[in-house]
Amino acid sequence: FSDPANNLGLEDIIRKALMGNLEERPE
Amino acid sequence: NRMHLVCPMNTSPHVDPQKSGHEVWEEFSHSFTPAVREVVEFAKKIPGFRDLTQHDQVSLLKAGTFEVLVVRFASLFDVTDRTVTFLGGKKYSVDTLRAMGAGDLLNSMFDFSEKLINLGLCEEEMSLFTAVVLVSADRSGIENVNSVEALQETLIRALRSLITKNHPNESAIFTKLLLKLPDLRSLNNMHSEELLAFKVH
Repeated sequence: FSDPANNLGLEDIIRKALMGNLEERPE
Repeated sequence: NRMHLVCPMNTSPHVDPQKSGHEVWEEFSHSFTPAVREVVEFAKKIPGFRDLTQHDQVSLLKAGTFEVLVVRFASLFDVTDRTVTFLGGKKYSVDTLRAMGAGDLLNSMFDFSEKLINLGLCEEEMSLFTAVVLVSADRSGIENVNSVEALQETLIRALRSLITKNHPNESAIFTKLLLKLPDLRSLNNMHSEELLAFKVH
């Protein structure tokens, strides 16, 4: 998952999780 | 057209031959995304991690997520019966995975998992070790090396203190743990090469 070219979309997942993606959190 | 994806972060190593490469990748991504999110949630709880710049938090996670997952999922590699449990819950033998195309990385993962589990760390020790794995100042792209280094040193001191307290007669454990760090780097490199090869195929 070093994923330098972001082929796995790892950076997007990390950024969303870091910022706290409210849309994906259960009520 | 490789028909297997021999990574336990997948639900199963079998790949539907009807699916396009993009679809296979998407499915795999859905499989490992929750595990990556857990790594991020873990990182957020490391005291001081959120005080690093956002750029450095992302850089550390991008570089270290694989290594954290290797530590967290070491128990998926059963060294006694030489099987790997995939996220779908099914076990596959080393021979089966080899026939599917698994290479040296598989053996290296077994070696690492066996040695780590044999250290007999408790949950708290494992957690602190995982934090040390993640917060490494020599990852590429770190902009504020001093801050990451300071946090890394604090975590290493805390780990040493905890290990010394819990294992007063086994001083080698701390050294052995630190020696796991280069092993993890090596696994990370091997894994990146396999990922690249998979993408090329």
